[in-house]
Order: sequence, then structure tokens, then C-alpha cells
Amino acid sequence: YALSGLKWHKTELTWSLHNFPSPSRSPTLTHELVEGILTHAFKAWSDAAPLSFRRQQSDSGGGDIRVSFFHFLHDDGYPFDGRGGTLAHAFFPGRDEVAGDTHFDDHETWSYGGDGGSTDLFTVAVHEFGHALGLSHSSTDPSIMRPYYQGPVESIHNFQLDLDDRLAIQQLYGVKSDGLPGGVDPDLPVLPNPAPPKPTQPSEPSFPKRCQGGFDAVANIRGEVFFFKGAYFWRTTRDGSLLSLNPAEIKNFWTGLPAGTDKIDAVYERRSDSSIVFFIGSQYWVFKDTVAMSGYPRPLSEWGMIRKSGAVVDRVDAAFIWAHNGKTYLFSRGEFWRFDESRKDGQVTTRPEAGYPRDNSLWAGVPSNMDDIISWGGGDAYFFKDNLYWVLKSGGLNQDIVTPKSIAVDWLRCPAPPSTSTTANPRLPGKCSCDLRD
Amino acid sequence: STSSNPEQYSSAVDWLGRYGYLPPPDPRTSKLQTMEGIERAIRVMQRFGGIQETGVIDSETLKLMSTPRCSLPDIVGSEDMLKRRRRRRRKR
Repeated sequence: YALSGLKWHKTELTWSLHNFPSPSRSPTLTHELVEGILTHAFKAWSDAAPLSFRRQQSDSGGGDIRVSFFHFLHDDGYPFDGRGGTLAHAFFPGRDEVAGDTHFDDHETWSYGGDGGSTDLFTVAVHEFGHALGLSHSSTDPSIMRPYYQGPVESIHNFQLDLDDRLAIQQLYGVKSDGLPGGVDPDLPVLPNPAPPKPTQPSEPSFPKRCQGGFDAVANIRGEVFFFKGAYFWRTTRDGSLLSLNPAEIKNFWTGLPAGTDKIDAVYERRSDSSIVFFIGSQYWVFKDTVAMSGYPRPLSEWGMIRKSGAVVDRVDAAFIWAHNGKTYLFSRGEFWRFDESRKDGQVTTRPEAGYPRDNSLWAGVPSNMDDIISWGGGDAYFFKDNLYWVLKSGGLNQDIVTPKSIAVDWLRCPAPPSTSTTANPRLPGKCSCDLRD
Repeated sequence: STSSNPEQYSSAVDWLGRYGYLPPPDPRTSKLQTMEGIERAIRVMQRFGGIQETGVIDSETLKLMSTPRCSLPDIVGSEDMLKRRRRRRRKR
């Protein structure tokens, strides 16, 4: 078992029920049944430790453990997610206002017995009350404190906690019979003091503005999108969260690039070994995680990219792996090359496939001189240029009309411009592509 | 490979972070998650969940990740619910 480090410093606890599950979603549960189920769930803990639970009316303040049914956002910072997924949560004991509060997701179909695709309220309530009393999740099987829903118990009237849970609750509150449960003083050792608060740093005005666009490179690395601009980068997670409004300095995060690096041409995560490849000018670096591997930089000419004109490629404008086929694409000055980087004899080959270069214009509907490209979402290709991005659906190459969207608004948490204007087709500046809203 | 199914991979990393197996991301104080770190986190998650420890996001792992569960993290470190709540309250 695992303890949270927090407990109630009393054994006579009060609880209250602030609402009931929606009848439309949990039609089998009457109010009386809900009250009975919750009472039995508390009894599971009071049977194993010298605890007592007395119900209070919700309008009298609610007592120590306040039970509610909520859906989605409910003002505690931990929104529910609809049916399935997360079912409930509870706050550990303490003096905090929310301590002991126990919330159930009202989008679940709660039931007594948990049959027919519903969720058994009793087992989830016993689990959550365990949190409200100070227990964390346990990896032991059997234990009611395992984090995953385990289905209904055989009989709530005869339900008894498993040994793991009994030892945990007795460690905190002692045993009911005479004896010494978990030592003479079941109180936990004092927790270390939290780190002193750090003063808020004002935003550095010299940082490049993320809302202006014009990124040097954009890359999907380990499921996060990195936007490089000058000597800085921003980072967003898959769910669209921007980790900070302020950028981080490239040199403080990516170790091994030359001092004074103030522009990254292109970056991508290599498929075969998950190393990260940086292109700057006529050189490239391979990173293992955030540190450049020894032996780099190496000349870009090693990639064997020869222009149609016969010249050796001296810079890379964009690089990405197309999820559609797993191949690596490098773009330079209006032409692109394709690579198969699957490992052969333990080596990653960096020679372009036959038939390349080809013209960027083959990627219809997007700018031919893009800033960078990534694969994202369900394998779609995202083309970035200035402050706009275009999405080519998975496997698509010839989508004549691809409506661009704002990088600043969609990726970097910038306000939308006050009015919309008709978007130009990047290939035909004089021709407009409109949708219904425009 | 992280590139073969980026959505599935990102979802798994998101899940590992939400339930305490990976540290919370912070561009100023934390490193990029290393492949070794993610593999280690997957192994801990698999051990905690009682399934075979493979270190990769296999079908059993995905199945466990999609099982309905409690919102609280399994690994409670400095980012446990109450402390986050207190910090948010202080900010407010």
C-alpha cells in the first residue's frame, strides 16, 4: 500500500452528500439507494480501523468529507472527461478547504452492482473514501486502492477490505481491537518543507514575439511540437497546451550546437532510432535526446543531395517524416529529396532515393517555399509558412484547395485577429479561395 | 518507433504524465523526455498495473491505459493534487 502522507487527526469524521447522480444517466439509483451505498462504503473503512462516520446535512457546511456528482469542469482544477476515462477523485485529508472532498463523474452510468455496462458506485466510493482518509494508489492485487476500476463486489453487505487496505488504514488510524497497529504513534513523520516560493519573473521584452510567426523551423519531437525562431523556441504538447508564453533558449536546452547559434534551418526526429537531426547551413547534427552525439557537425553533402542544376545542396529549408509512408523528406530551394532511413545492417543510410529531386510544386495547395513541415494528428502533413499553416490530409498530395489557418491562434495561444480576410491561394496570388464564412 | 503512430505515442506520454509516471513538462526547468525515461516510465506503469514489463506501448499497455480509473496519479511526488491545489490558490 501507499500513503499520501496526510491523515485526519481525529477519528470521528463527518460527511455530507451534496447532490445525486442524474436520474437520466443512472436511472436505477434512487436517493435512498445512493445514501445506502455510500454509508456502506464508509463502513468498509470503519470496520477495519477505529473510525466513525456521521452524516451531516449539506447545508450545515458539509463536514469533513463532502460527496458530490459533477461533470466536466467543476471548479477544482480537475475536470472530468465524460463517460469512461476518469470516474472519480478525492482530495487527501488536511486543513485545506477541499480536503476530503470526493467527486464522482456524473457522466458515468452509476449503478448498484455495475452490470449492463454501468459502473458500480460502491467499489468506486470505497476507493475514493480511501483517498479521502489518506491512502494513495496501491499496486497490490487484491486491493481496493488499485487505480483501475475493478467491477462490483459480490455483496456490499459482507464486503471486507483486503489485507493491503486494512494494513494501510490501520497504519494511519490504528486497529479497532487492542494492540499496536503500525507502531506506538501511528502519526506519519513530518513532511519536508516545500521549496520557498520563487518570485515571478517579468516577461523579457526582447524575446521574439511568438504571435508574429515566421519560424525558422517546426518539428514534432517525441509527440510535442517545437517552434524555433532565432535563438529561442516554444513548445506545445499534443493537447495544444503551450508550455510557456515565454520561449526557452535553444542553447540552454539543446547541448552541443555552436555558441551563438541564432537560427535553425530544420529539425526532425529520425524514425529508425528516435535521434533528432538538426540542420544549420551546410552542416547537420544528430542528437541523442538533448545532447549532440560526438563526431558532429558533419557536412550536409554527406546526404548526397544534388540539385537538378548539378549543384550540391548547401542548406535544408524543411525536413519531416511523412507518416503516410514513413519516408524522410528534405526540402531545399524549391526541390525535395526522399530518403528511406530504415536501418540496414545497423546503419542508417543517408542517400536519397532514385528519381529525386522533384519540384516542391508537386505538393499542391501549399506554399512551395515553406518554413517547415511536420506530421501530426492522425498522420496529416502540416506545412508552415510565415504565420499560417496548411494541412494535407494523410496521404494526400494534390489537394487543390487547402485553407490556411493561423499558427499564432491555433498553436501559440495568441488572440484571433479582429476581422477575417479572404485567404489567398498560395499558388495563385490573384485568385481567392473562399469558404462559406468568407 | 515514435514516428510510426505519433498520436498513439503522444496519448501514451500524456497519460504517463497525468498519472505521475513522467515529470510534468516545463521548458525552463526540465529536459525533454528521453527515450530511456519514457521506457522506464512505461515499465513502472506496467509493473504498477500488474501486466508484463516490456517497456513498450504494446496492446496490453494500451488496454490498461484505456481502462476507466480514478483521476488521482499513481505516483504521487511533489506534484500531488493537494499541493497543486494550494499553489493555484496562492496564485489566485
